[in-house]
Amino acid sequence: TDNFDFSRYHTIDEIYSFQDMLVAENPNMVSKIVIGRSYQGRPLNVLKFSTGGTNRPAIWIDTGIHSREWVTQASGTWFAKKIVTDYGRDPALTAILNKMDIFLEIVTNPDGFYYTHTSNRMWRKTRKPNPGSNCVGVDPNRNWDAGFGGPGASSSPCSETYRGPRANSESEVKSIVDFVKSHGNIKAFVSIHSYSQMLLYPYGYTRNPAKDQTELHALAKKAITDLASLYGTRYRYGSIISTIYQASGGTIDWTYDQGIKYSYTFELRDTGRHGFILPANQIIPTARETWLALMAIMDHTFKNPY
Amino acid sequence: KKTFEGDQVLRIIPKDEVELSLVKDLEDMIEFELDFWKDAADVDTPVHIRVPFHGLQSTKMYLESQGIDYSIMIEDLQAMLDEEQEEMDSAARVADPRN
Repeated sequence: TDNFDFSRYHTIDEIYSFQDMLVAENPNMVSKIVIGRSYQGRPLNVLKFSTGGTNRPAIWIDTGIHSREWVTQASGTWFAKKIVTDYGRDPALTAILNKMDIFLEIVTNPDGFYYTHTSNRMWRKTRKPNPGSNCVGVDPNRNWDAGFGGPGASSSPCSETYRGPRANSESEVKSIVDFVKSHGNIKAFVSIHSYSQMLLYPYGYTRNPAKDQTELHALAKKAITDLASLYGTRYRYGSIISTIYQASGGTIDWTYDQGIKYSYTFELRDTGRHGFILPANQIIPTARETWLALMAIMDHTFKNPY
Repeated sequence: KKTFEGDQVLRIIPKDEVELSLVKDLEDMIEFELDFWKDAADVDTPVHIRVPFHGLQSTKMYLESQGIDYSIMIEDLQAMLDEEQEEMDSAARVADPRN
């Protein structure tokens, strides 16, 4: 993976190969878990970074649940390499990995991602057909069992925010739900999107504040301050409903309600000129600055066990 | 392969609650087939909307009739996608063949 070009966008097959190479190069730290299959049968790969032990407390990171947000999958690939490179060199990451595991799902919506490369660059949803409709796919970030079906999600299969027929109807979502429940010891959950430059915490489906709001807010401030220290990129932060809009059935609302206190979602860099077509030369700067915020969240999780 | 010739991405910054509400109304006008890249969230917060070529005139007429200012963030989406594809192709050509 030293020769992998992190400064350009890659197809799903290239990312799958990268994952296998990383595992082969780091057999004592990295393993690949297939937590399920997408609707079209693609593996839902999760990289596990672990230095030993069983069922250690863990941190979950996923990228690319909305397929067209290419900078997220590209950043996830960079994070994977960063973790193996920095272990043993960066004291903070080393301390975390000596006590905790990190799970990283780089392509959370593989059917959609493949579709963006082959058929429709602007595709966001999954690729499961909807009976009775010509429109395909479900917004996997409206499909979680957290205020499912409430305001801020669409009941129309043709909408970009279609919630699906029922919570967890999408295997891409259900597979994570099953994994999180069966693991039972995940302490932080970070879901990464692009592009609005925001760091958000629960809730999206209700105006009720999360019971840990004060701590989550302070940690978000620390994370975006660290992020901005590299290139000055400015982020907004707060709860989903107060910072963007009401959204029901979202990922981190469900994880928070499962008891995962440090639940956050990112919206990565926005040049204000290109939208989802972020130039490839922005990938590494985006990944580098985001890593600083991720480290702030992971370090806080490590130092504040619960 | 779906192409986006002539599609534009418009940027709108709602000045007040009335404009915000009018922009949100666009989300319900399904005949325009708009794709909200960045939703209408708040006053003074940019909204980005991909407008298919066939809906450009109607959408712009709606905005202008309501007195809502907009700018064109992406003039021709397909041109930008072509550039992205060319960049990927050229990067693949120069990549180490062992990759």
